[in-house]
Amino acid sequence: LPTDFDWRDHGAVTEVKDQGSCGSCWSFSTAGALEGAHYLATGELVSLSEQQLVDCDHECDPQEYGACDSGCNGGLMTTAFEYTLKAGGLQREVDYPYTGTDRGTCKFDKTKIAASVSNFSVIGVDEDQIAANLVKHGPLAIGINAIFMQTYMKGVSCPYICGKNLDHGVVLVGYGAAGYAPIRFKDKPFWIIKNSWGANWGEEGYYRICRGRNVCGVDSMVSSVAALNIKSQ
Amino acid sequence: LSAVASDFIGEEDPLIRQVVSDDAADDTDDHLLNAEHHFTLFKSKFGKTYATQEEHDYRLGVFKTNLRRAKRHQLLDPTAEHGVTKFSDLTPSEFGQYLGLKKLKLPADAQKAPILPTND
Repeated sequence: LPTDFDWRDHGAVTEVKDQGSCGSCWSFSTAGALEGAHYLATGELVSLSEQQLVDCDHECDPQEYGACDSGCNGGLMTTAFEYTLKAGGLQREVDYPYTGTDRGTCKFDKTKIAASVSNFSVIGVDEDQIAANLVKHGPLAIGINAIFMQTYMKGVSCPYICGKNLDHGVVLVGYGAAGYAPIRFKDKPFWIIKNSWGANWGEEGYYRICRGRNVCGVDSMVSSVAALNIKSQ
Repeated sequence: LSAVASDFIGEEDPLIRQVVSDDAADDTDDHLLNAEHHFTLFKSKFGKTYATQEEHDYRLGVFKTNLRRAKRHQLLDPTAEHGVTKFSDLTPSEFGQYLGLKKLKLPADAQKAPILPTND
């Protein structure tokens, strides 16, 4: 495993987006992972439509009655991958732009599919395996407890105390061996996370959190997706 | 830490109360001016406007609470920098609208990723 790795350096990550005041983080996490997988499969980086997931994906978790993806009221990345597999894929962002509400009807156009899922997997709470899947399969969809993110500005976040109940979905795009933390004069190996709160939050839209002990539950909901090698129509 | 951690169960954290001294009033004023000053900067930086004076005053109150929250987060998370962000005028439940992850009971049919080699 390389000591540092960042998919942004390899052109597999689109620009930071902004979900607005809509609980649709799950769709940004899903689209972000599929954008990376599509890039690995085809060499083309395409910004994919979260709004299609918000409007059209009402896939349910077979284990939990009533736990269905529901637009601005939340969802799950694994069920969103399941929806995308069944629907045939996601359209481009430009063809199905984000509105930040879930009051619209589904306007999915099968003839405009830009990226398709071939399969997806869940990765266990093992940081080496997470890093290996990241390097091998591209950016990963992950859950996290966002309590410290409301006030986060920059640096490597490593709270002494942070719940592991997950309430936010983001994209893991890389990791670093050590980020200098001036306050504590300590190097902290960290994960690099792409968030969906716009580029005027955090480190130009990104969040760094320390690795090593499943801080804020960051290692406990990780999934990877593989894309079919289809060029966007 | 326990004092600070109690913030996470919604109590007013029982931080050791500052010894009241004759310049205590000045401290309070400083803090108030400071909060007002930060709020002014916050509004211009993030383009925030409020429809009524009541809404403005309410948001200023929420903002002050979030300043204290940022201070506590800084205590608990010293290797990052915490402070005023675009969410500093939101209550925790309003902030929840920017999240959206449902609870996960791992679907039995979810394929487990094969173990990958991690040396060499």
